Amino acid sequence: RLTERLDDVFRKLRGQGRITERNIDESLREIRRALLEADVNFQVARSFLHAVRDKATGREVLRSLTPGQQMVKIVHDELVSLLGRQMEPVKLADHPPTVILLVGLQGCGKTTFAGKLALDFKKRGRPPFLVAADVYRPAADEQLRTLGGSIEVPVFGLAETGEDADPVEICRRGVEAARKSNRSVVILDTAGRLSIDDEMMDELVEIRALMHPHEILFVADSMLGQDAVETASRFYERLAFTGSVLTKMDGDARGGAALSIREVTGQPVKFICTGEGLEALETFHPDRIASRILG
Amino acid sequence: AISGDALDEEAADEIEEILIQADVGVDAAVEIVDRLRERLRRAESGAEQIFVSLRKELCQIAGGGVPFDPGAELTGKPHVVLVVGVNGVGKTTTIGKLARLYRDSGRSVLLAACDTFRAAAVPQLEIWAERAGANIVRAQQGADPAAVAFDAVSAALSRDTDVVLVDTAGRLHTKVNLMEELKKVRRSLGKQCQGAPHETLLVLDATTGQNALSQARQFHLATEVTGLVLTKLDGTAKGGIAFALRRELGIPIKLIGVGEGEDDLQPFDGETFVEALLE
Ligand SMILES: Nc1nc2c(ncn2[C@@H]2O[C@H](COP(=O)(O)OP(=O)(O)OP(=O)(O)O)[C@@H](O)[C@H]2O)c(=O)[nH]1
Ligand SMILES: Nc1nc2c(ncn2[C@@H]2O[C@H](COP(=O)(O)OP(=O)(O)OP(=O)(O)O)[C@@H](O)[C@H]2O)c(=O)[nH]1
Ligand SMILES: [Mg+2]
Ligand SMILES: [Mg+2]
Repeated sequence: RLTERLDDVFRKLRGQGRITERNIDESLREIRRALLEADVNFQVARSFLHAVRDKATGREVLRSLTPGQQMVKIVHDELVSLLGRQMEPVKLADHPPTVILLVGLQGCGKTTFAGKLALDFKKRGRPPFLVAADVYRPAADEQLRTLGGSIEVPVFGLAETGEDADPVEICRRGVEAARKSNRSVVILDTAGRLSIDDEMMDELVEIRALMHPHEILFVADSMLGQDAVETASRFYERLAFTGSVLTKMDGDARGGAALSIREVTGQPVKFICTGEGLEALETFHPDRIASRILG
Repeated sequence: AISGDALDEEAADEIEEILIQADVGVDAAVEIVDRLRERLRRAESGAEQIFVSLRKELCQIAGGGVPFDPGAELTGKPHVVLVVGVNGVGKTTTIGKLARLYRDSGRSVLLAACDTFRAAAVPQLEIWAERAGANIVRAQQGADPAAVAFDAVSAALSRDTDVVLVDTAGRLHTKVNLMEELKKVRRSLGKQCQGAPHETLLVLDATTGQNALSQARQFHLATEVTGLVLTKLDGTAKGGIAFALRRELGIPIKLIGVGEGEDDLQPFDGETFVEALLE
């Protein structure tokens, strides 16, 4: 555990009332290791540690804590402030429906999250509407319809538009249908795609340009490694997403990608998914995520 | 800068950075740099480029397996392949591609739809079966996956099928009850065909970071994994976690996924993999 490892570091430099330069460097190495093991991006960890170093140097060690614990507290507080405060996740549009576009790599949990988000809005008395804009993955449409059916939320897709519609048209007509039936929120589920697949990224750019989503959520697997920075920054460059979602947090991935995504795009984590069921949705708590990253 | 043949502090740090950013992980990266230092010290020519040595070192770790060959002699009749892994990594898609590989080498293939849980999991596999010209055995939603596994092998035996590919539901390795379910599926295969499963492939997403170690350990404990499949290598992720896995568990990488189409599955080649990682 990080606290224990840092305690060991400081035990070797016992008797110090203040954290000095030398014992900071030693402890920073341990913290760096912990961050990298937690999948925080290398460059992000580096700049983060600079900030921690500044905060730690010359700081009085509180009487009630061991230096190790004090260091962890500094790191923890810095992580929390970087991850951003807890916030109202989705601001509703002045004129309904609020349009939410879901994007991300293959297999991260977008379709499942679409169902979760729909259930959440339904419970809040905001009638949701799901749009199945993934025409590529085998049985993607059926998957979303099954999820929608399980929570009695309407799903709009190829069955309604006809088989030749492309994702842009499905989104356009889906939002139109949502508006006509007075739905409060419309969630656009899209196909997973690589950030370097220009054609597929262009498709999202087009959907964004036409539908003016109020919210674009970048859905990311919590087990994402160093590539979080590359992928998130590319998605952000093309789409300027407004928030991210961390999925599969019911596993034991430390979730360092959350920090990387936040650092590199400036956008907050808005939701955490904690299971395969549609009920398994939480809003983001920076202190919990910080503790998890530090292990 | 990295050039020449002596590994100074700066070069060592630079290499460590490259490796860590490729998801090799801190421990494995440090060990690789140490071994690289040793390799350079012992190099006869003396003037071997650092990068050449690094490439050799990585190839030595990653390689050594027998390249996957769908036309090669099969162990069982039917030859049963169990496919496992956490949620969303590409198991079902990999099975579709594998079916295509076996079909192209003249084998008959049957798919076992043992993901009886997730929405539209079976319809998804059915489309892949159709694409590859494979048969499929399925049951109703919520059926016992072990029963479907048993039925699939029975069907393969009665139809004299060459290969059975068993698709299972994604599951997090931390969920004890789901890992128990997987063990039950595995036992069920063995009941109907001695020696089955002849191959157990753990599918890993190349974008995964250090959690891949935890995944591999748990799946290996539960089902004795015989090979790894690393998917989504057509993206920007390097899949460096492969080195830590090889180093720790010794399980060979057999196949890599490089796209979403039928033909996007390749036998793993250490040299190509290392090349891509270092570029
Ligand atoms: N354990 C767990 N599994 C999840 C979670 N969210 C999604 N999943 C599972 O992850 C897998 C992939 O989910 P999908 O919703 O199909 O992912 P996707 O991003 O829509 O995939 P593509 O459309 O192919 O890009 C499924 O097995 C889901 O049940 C989560 O929070 N926890
Ligand atoms: N780019 C790319 N995408 C892939 C690759 N392999 C699978 N995918 C995509 O990843 C997503 C998930 O694939 P699935 O086959 O459904 O994954 P799974 O492991 O069966 O998922 P669950 O059954 O829900 O656990 C789909 O969108 C696939 O098209 C690959 O090698 N490259
Ligand atoms: Mg989907
Ligand atoms: Mg599947």
